[in-house]
Amino acid sequence: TIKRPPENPPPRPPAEVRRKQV
Amino acid sequence: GPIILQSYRVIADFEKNSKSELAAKNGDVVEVVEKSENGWWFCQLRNKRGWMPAAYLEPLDGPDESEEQDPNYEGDLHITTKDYTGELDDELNLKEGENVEVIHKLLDGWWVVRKGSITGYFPAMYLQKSGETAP
Repeated sequence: TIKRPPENPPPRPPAEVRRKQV
Repeated sequence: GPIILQSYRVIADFEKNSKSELAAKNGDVVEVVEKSENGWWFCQLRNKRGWMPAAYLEPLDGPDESEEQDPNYEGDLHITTKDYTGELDDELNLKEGENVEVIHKLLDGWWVVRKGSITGYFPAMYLQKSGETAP
């Protein structure tokens, strides 16, 4: 059985990944 | 027959903040069991299972593989289901019950939404398609 996902939004992409996307 | 699970590489250390999450280190390879639209993916790593943020995972087969939807600049009407105050400059601050237009549904669970003349990221978890009732 699959558990319910966490109740909070997932974290934003890690800072180093965000820089790569720009 | 056997279910073939997709393998993803963890691209940054992730520490769990609740019991249902799965902690992993940069470079670990996890198998994805289920992908939720809200950006949490159910993964297994060795003998452990739990939810991980999609933003921390990249396909093992290479970053070219894209499941991302195209943006919809006309906007897809949604309503916010919870107050949210942005933590980064590019996020929107919205109260529960506001009407917004979703421009781009990103796999990481942070959707690009437009409210009037302002556009920014908002958690998919706190959005519901207009005209639909909560599950």
